[in-house]
Amino acid sequence: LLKGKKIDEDLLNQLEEILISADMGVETSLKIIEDLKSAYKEGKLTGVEQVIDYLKLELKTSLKETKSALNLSTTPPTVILIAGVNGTGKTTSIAKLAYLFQQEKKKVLLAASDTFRAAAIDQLAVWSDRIGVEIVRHQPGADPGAVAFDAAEAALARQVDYLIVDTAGRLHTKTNLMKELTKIKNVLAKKIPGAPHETLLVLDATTGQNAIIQAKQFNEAVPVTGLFLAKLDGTAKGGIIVAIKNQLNIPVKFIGLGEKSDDLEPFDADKFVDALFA
Amino acid sequence: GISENLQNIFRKFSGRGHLTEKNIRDGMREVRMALLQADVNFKVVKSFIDRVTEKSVGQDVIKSITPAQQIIKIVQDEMITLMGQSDTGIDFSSSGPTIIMLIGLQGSGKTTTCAKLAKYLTKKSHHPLLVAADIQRPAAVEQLKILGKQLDLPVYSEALGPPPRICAQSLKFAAEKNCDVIILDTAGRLHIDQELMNELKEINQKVKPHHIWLVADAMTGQDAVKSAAEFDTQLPLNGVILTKLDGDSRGGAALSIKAVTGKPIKFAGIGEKVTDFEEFHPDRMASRILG
Ligand SMILES: Nc1nc2c(ncn2[C@@H]2O[C@H](COP(=O)(O)OP(=O)(O)OP(=O)(O)O)[C@@H](O)[C@H]2O)c(=O)[nH]1
Ligand SMILES: Nc1nc2c(ncn2[C@@H]2O[C@H](COP(=O)(O)OP(=O)(O)OP(=O)(O)O)[C@@H](O)[C@H]2O)c(=O)[nH]1
Ligand SMILES: [Mg+2]
Ligand SMILES: [Mg+2]
Repeated sequence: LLKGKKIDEDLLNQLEEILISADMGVETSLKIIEDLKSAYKEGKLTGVEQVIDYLKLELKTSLKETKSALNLSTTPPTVILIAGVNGTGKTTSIAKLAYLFQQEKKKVLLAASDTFRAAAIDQLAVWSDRIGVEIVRHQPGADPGAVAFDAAEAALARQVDYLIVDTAGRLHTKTNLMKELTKIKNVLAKKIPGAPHETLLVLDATTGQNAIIQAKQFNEAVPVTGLFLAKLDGTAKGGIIVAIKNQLNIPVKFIGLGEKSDDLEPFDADKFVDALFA
Repeated sequence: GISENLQNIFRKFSGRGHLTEKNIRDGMREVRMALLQADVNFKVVKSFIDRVTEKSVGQDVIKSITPAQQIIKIVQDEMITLMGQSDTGIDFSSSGPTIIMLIGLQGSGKTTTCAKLAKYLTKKSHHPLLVAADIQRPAAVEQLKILGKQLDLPVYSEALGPPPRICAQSLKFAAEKNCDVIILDTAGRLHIDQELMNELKEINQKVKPHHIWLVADAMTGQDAVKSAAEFDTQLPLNGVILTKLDGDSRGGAALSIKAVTGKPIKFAGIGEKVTDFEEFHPDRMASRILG
């Protein structure tokens, strides 16, 4: 990409296009390009080859500032609340986490707290059956908080290592639904001290700038401790997580790379940044 | 929003004669930012800005409005031209049932949209059949069956598939049930999964749908162009449905998808209920994107 080029306005425009096409957004891309210009003026960059390496290093360093390991409870169960807007991959991501923990020989319990969408409970039940983990479910239309309560009780009684709570997709613009999410979190917190230990916002890697607003609003309803970036096996780069890190300091904990239960990877900043420029 | 930003840029404008090249360049930089922030694809933005710049050069400043308003008018007009005329009509088959196939990326809202489209069609005195051709996603068939039951509409499904066979078999079932429209719900898939793209081609060959519509999420970012272009290249796409417009995403994907496929956005999903479905308004979308 950069062979035989010099560090000029043309190159910077090309780089800005790479950043923008990765969904980093105008503000973040501009800032990165400005940092690049300063570094050049300070003599830190003499050759074009150094530019990409410098960019990558800056991004990698920034993304590594936050911890991407899962928050674990000191005493089981570790409670993980899963949230996000409609269709991002929450239910499937829960299956992947359950599978991961299962592989680690941990005991997992799932809570089917999406009592609203057609066949949502059935969908999670198919996964729990396939993976071989238990599930707490009520009737469709039941109170999601009640499901969460029962699941928390069961998690304690059955002494599970992980309780993962599925919630209905919801747009952050719907105040009543965001209030419902807060209520689910409060139910878990009341029943299990320190719960939820991890609240993962599942983002669709194809989502654009709206992901920042999603992160902001969900973070106000329930403190978001991490992102699960799903559908990164597509052509979208998911660069929006850089903007989210800059503005909200929320780390990515996992990435989704497909539709099967083992299509999950813990977030690796180096791999992610290298893929941005691939 | 863009109006205030442009007003600020032109605050010191003298208010006479032509819009100078500098006026236009300053204004267009602001418009470019607004469109990128709205998730319009950067290549679409580039060619769009080139066109509106060309249209703006040398234009006489209309005495009664500010240069900011003039630039906005030029941009809005171009966006409305790009978004195209409203095209919400459905061509129904003159012999046999009209077959509509919904395709798209995972989670874009296809299954829900099938139900919405069915409801919309019954209001127009049609008798749709829903076909559960997604046998891959856990409980996808069940999802469509539940929606069908809520609407008191028939749903065709088979336990085993494969999807092209299910779609072919649904024609017989539609005849039995006197259905005049068949809506095929397909599994979400990546445009780069050639095996699954071939499955869509096979359905198309076997069943020859009259309409193939891409169901796309309004919050999609820069990638909208890549996926839409690929679906459009591999299949005879003739329409688009944009979902989740009840959110606060600016929806630049609408412009990107229209620009790269040329196909009309016919309907909008504006919520999770089966009635949250309306005909798409290109002009309303243009002002939403501009912000
Ligand atoms: N390619 C790909 N598809 C995914 C990934 N994660 C989820 N999906 C698919 O995305 C679609 C939606 O996934 P769900 O798990 O139902 O999403 P959700 O967020 O629970 O949806 P709602 O509950 O309706 O809001 C399904 O077809 C999944 O198979 C991923 O990492 N890659
Ligand atoms: N707010 C809102 N939600 C929508 C809209 N359309 C669909 N949804 C929701 O988006 C989620 C995904 O919808 P589905 O119909 O399952 O999507 P899909 O494309 O069939 O998913 P796959 O089959 O897995 O590819 C569900 O939670 C729907 O209720 C819409 O217009 N607005
Ligand atoms: Mg779900
Ligand atoms: Mg579906």
